[in-house]
Amino acid sequence: QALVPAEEAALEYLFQYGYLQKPLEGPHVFSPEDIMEALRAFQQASELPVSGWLDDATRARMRQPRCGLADPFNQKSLK
Amino acid sequence: YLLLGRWGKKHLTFRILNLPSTLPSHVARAALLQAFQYWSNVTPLTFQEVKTGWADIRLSFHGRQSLYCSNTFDGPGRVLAHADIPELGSVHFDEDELWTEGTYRGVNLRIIAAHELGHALGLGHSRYTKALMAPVYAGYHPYFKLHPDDVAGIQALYGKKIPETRDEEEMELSTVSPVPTEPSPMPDPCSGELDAMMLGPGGKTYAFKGDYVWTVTNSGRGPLFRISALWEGLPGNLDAAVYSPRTQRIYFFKGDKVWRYINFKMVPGFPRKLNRIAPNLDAAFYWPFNKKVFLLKGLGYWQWDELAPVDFSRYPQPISSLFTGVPPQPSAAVSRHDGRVYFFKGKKYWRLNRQLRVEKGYPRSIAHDWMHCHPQTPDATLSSGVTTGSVMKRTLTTTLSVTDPTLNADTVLGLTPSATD
Repeated sequence: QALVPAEEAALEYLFQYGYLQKPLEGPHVFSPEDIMEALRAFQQASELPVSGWLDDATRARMRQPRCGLADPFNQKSLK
Repeated sequence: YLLLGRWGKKHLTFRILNLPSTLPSHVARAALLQAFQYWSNVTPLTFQEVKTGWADIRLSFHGRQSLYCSNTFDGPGRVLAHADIPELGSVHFDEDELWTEGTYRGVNLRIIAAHELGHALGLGHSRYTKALMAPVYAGYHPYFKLHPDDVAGIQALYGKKIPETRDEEEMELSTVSPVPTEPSPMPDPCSGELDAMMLGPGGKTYAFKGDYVWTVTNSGRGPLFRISALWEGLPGNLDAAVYSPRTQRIYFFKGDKVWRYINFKMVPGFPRKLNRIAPNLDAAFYWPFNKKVFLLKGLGYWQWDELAPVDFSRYPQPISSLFTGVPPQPSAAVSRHDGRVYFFKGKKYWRLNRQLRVEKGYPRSIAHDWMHCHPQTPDATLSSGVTTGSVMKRTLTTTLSVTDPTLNADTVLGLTPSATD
């Protein structure tokens, strides 16, 4: 609820493209650790500095035109 | 690369259900067909277009809402397209995007189509940001080609192309050095014989004479430019010129050499020496009905498939066996989108119908019909063969201005998408 619109959009992006997975059971609330983990995966896949924080470069990358299919990237697949 | 699935067969049909409004239909179709070729060039996959009925892969453009697709688009920008994995076959493009070809503006249809076809063939997103299958659009590249990761991925699914053939011309051999030429006098479009005519990218018709080139449209002709100011490294006094919408390539012929360009950029490795066809061609044109390039010399012609091995031992064939009523040794030839072919010789031209037969009423005057030249009057002409002062001044000004290397040839010629004929 405290997210500003830009952060909401980033969260939506991470969710829409497969970096954040909704749990099958329990509340659909992502913990800060989940979000940082997803951001790290996105940054790593995008060849951005990996911080786990929603910085300007990460926001800019998320605004770029792209394919509508989800990405397969998570820490396991990247490894 | 990531693999999402594969088709159980290697010959796939496809159908183009509709096209974007931002591109001429022949340009959009050529872009989509080229997208298939990127994949068929490196695998045993073959693709066949069908115009009706079911197809394995179906390409279409839709907007924010679609009756047939649950994945909506989001207007210009952001999501550009999406596709289903094998063996579903849907490939959808956002019709709200500015789909373009041959320009850095908008979104390149050919590259995005190739990406989506990668999904339709079973590839997921690559983590190499420079790969075609990277999820984010990296922009237009004039010399676009598949990334090694793309090739490795698709070959992991379908194997390598056998036999491995280069996506290069069979008729060319060794690389030769460009030969500098001395400038020739500025020609008068209203007189003299043309060297070459070409229906080029963007649907522009170019006329070549000596060291100069100009465009001709239904409403008039454009200013003259030095050929080398537009196509750097290209000499004047060409034998023939032809643009292939199938591959986006422009071929220029002179003597025993061929130059290949994409738009106004010479492809590295060119010019090359013609090896398997005669030098000093008379004319060349692309025939859209069979997607072949026709090369004319004397009384014979060669039919050349750019993307498949050609048995040139069958050629030359007599021009008269295929073209009825045309003059021998034309100076230029060009075909239009509607399949009509035009032969030029001297001051006259001949129009051929789709059966390659000269139509009634031809030959007609090139100067009148193509160059928009009108009967000379004292006000309009200083002397025979000399254009008016205003026209000459405009021509000289423009010709000088294009020597400025900072000018973009697209802009100078008005080839940006906003320009209309």
